[in-house]
Amino acid sequence: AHTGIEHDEL
Amino acid sequence: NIFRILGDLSHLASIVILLRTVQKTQRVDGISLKTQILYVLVFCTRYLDLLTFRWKSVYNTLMKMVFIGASVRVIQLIQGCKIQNPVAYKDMIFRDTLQIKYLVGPCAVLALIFNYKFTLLELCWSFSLWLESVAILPQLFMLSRSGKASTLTTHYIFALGLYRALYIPNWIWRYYSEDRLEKLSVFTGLLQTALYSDFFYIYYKKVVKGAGFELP
Repeated sequence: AHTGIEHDEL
Repeated sequence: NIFRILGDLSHLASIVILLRTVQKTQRVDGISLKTQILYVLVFCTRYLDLLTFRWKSVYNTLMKMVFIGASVRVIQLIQGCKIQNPVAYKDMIFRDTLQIKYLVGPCAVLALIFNYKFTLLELCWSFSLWLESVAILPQLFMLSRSGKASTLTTHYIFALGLYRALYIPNWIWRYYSEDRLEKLSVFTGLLQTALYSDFFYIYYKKVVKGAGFELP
């Protein structure tokens, strides 16, 4: 399932 | 937080160390071209979100562009050595023997299994995480085969390993302060750091405690 966490790290 | 910034900076430092030294000396001995090609692939697949224009911040966007640009520039410089220093270049290619397909293939499969959403962007993102965790292997393989490494190579690998190691306290920090746990990043990050751990130990013993760098 999609956790809804944005990929904001490099 | 501090760990994340320091991590990003050491990541940047590793690339700058590599870029500047290759540019200045026109030498590629000890550097794995395959690892560098894998990094270009890692950055290009991870930062595809640049194309969607849903940018997170100026810092985030700039760093992504810098990383893609710098990794491509490294390849260009290494290719430049082909003409400038053909003997060293051929020697490098000759010793850079780990086959990329054994890394890219499994990573593609892992990305298909472990991902947050079955979309092109998310699959590429997951693929890039898996690939990054093993991208250093051709370089480490080359090191272990030759047994010797220039200081450039060791400082480069150290800064690169430090970056992933610093991301671990960053994730712990974010887990407590933001209640954020990004399982895929954490797992591949731990895997990547584990691959470096042996190297770190040798680096500490040889470089920090003095003298040259030699693998057993």
